[in-house]
Amino acid sequence: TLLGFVLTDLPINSSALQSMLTGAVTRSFNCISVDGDMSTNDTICMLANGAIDTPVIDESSPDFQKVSSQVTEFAKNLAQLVVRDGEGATKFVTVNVKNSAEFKDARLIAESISNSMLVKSALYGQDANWGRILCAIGYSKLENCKSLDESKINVSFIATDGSSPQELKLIANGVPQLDIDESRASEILALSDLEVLVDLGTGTEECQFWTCDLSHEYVTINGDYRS
Amino acid sequence: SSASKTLDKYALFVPKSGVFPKGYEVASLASGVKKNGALDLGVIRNVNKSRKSSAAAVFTTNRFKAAPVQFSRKVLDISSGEGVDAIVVNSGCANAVTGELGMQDAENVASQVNKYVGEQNSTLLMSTGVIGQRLQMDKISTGIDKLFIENKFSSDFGSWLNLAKSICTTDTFPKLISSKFSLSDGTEYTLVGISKGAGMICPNMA
Repeated sequence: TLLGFVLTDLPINSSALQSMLTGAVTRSFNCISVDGDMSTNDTICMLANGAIDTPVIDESSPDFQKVSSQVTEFAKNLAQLVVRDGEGATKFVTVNVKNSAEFKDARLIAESISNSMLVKSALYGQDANWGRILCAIGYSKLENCKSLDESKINVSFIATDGSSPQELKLIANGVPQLDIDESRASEILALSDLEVLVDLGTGTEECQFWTCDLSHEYVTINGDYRS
Repeated sequence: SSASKTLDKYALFVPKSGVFPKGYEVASLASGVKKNGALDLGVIRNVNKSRKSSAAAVFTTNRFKAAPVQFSRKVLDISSGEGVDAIVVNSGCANAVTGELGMQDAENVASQVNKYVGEQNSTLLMSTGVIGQRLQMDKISTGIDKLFIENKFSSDFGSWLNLAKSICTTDTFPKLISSKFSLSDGTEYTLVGISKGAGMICPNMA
């Protein structure tokens, strides 16, 4: 179960606060996955008590967008901690889908990759299994193919430790790179923080999802949770 | 598995200090619901009275919504998100799929806190843990009395960290972050956030 709350001492009216929280959660807590299961209890709430002496913020206030952005970035940091603590997780994985025609499509594709047990198993095993990533993109529940053009798609692993080359291309313009540098792939996949980059090349929208690998430990933890 | 064990996540991700928003106090204790005697009950209260507080929330879209989810939604509907001054969190029991009795338990927990806070419809609830078991109301109720009567509330770092621990289940570390921000005119304000979760995680809240 995911639970969380954000508290502030700003004065924000309840309508603006709900809008702010909903926007933040759309790009943070609703973009994480450990195991693809949704709880009966997931809740994120936010309180604003107005202890700071400043005018009340509503949707028309000049600072509404600024505070909304700050709350969103803050919520992303808080949400990412949940993924880092994923049951049995050894890796924190950012799935970055960019240049999509539609945000919702970028989100669906990112979610599909993030929830794939086979992708997550491969990441745990440090196997550069681009076929599983492409497979997960292919069955994502898109309404149409506006955002997904097989001839334009690029898929890469991105090194997060500053080492070079930073990007290891797995698929370029729809063509699998069969001569992948396996030793470089192993170096990148050995990192505890990974990034999978999917460039759809069909627009300008992007979505980041955060997930983790799937290890033996996950089953151990969940085999006897109730008893 | 070995890689997992080499990462000391507690040392990496748990802060050693924090900055906290004005006007909040928190308290937590081990009520006895968790079998290992760990912290499992926490309360956040707003003590700022200069203005009415505002509240907002998003909840699971799972069709089987737990009692605290249904209850908190009702509180926000009735209050229009105004004057919510307390949040009660408990771990070890999710109070989910517990039917009418679960709703009564949730209402009783909130009523007890509302009395201490002094306002109706001013308490939100969050529960996490095993599904399909009722709250151990004797332990929860005794715990809430203890927190308020013995005034266990504080705004120091240790109290916030303990609150974060009190909602953990299979989490290996408490999740607490805080930061100061500025408005356009330079006025500083503070955000503090606490979350929990390690498994059954793919939320789609609305």
